This record gives sequence, C-alpha cells and structure tokens, in this order.
Amino acid sequence: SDQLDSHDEL
Amino acid sequence: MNIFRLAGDMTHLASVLVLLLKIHTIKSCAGISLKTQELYALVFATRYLDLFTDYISLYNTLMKLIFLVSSFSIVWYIRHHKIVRRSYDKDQDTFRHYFLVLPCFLLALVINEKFTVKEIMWTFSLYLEAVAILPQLVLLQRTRNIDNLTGQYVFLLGAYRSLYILNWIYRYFTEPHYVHWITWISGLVQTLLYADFFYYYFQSWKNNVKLELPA
Repeated sequence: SDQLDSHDEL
Repeated sequence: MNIFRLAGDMTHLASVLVLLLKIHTIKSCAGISLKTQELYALVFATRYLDLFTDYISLYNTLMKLIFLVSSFSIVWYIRHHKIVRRSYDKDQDTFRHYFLVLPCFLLALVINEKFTVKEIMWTFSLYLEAVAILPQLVLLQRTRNIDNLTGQYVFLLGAYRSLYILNWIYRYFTEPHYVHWITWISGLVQTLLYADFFYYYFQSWKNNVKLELPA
C-alpha cells in the first residue's frame, strides 16, 4: 500500500 | 522518520519499560490503574491490525510487536500474577472505562478518514488512546501520593505524545500532502489531558516535595 494511504506512524 | 517522532517512540517505549520494570522487580502494581492498562492493550490491538498485512519497515513492525507484547503482559501481570495481583487496589480503580470504549467507537464510525474496517479500528484506537489515561489520573487523584515510578510512567506517556505533536508539525511543513486532522486533534486532546498532571508533577519536582494532586 502506498505510504500516505496506510498509517506509517505507531 | 524525524527526530521528534523517533524521540516520541523512544519515550513511549521507555514509559512501557518503566512500568514493566516496576511490576517485575518489586512485584507490585500499587498505584497503577489496571483499567488504563486494559485500554492501552485495546488501543494497540485495534491500531496494529495491519501488523502482518502492511509492511512499512522493520522498525515499525518491531515496535508494534514490543508495544503489543508489553501492554498485554502488563495486563496479565496485574490480573493473574499471584503476587502482583494482591497489590492491585480494585476498590480505588473504579473508573468505568467501558463507558469510554463505546463513545470512541461510535465517534470513529462517524468521524474517520475512510469508512473501512481497518480505518475505523485505527481511528477508534486514536480516540481511545486520547482518553485511556483517565482511569490512571483518577486513581492518582484518589490515592493522592504517587510513587516515583508511576509519576515517571505518566510523565513519559505525556511527553511521548507532546513529541508526536512536534513530529506532526514538522511533517506538515516538510511533506506537502501530509494532513491528518483526526490524528492531530485527538493527539492534542490527549496531551491537554496530561497538562494539569504535568503542572503538578513539575511543581513537586521543583519544590522537591512528594507529588500531591489536588482533590
């Protein structure tokens, strides 16, 4: 999934 | 990844490790709210559903595992460990935290970025995390004095979210499309909840007196 779509923060 | 976020994650990790250390070494959970720990376990369980589906980085996956394992083991310790459980003061830890779960879930159904199961669970975990500390703050209010480790635990938790706010500001100015109002507002609410605790924590630290929260 592209970076922006999925949440990359904890 | 930026320094604010890394510092935030490390502070968050420290808060959990301080708590685990306290419970494991002195075999006591005096002053700790089981309800807050249960809420945190639920926060991680609902936020990290994508643990095995979306691989972002080794760091991301590793930290998610650490947070999941540590939060659930803290709950296990307080509920089932034969020595620790005796120090749990269930008569004082009476905040009806289930009343927090439903409104957060309903709010997540209404206000979210995308109406998908994963996104709604993720948004729910954000709202829940904002209020998860309430049972702990109420318990601190009740028991008046708090021991150092508990104070440090709450302090580190508040500090981690404050660092995340700096991270969001940094990302907003450095990444053109980075806009997550829901995250920002719930993170801000969460930090404000800690603000009064911070005030008294610093007062006690400055005057070198034991922390006393006003009734």
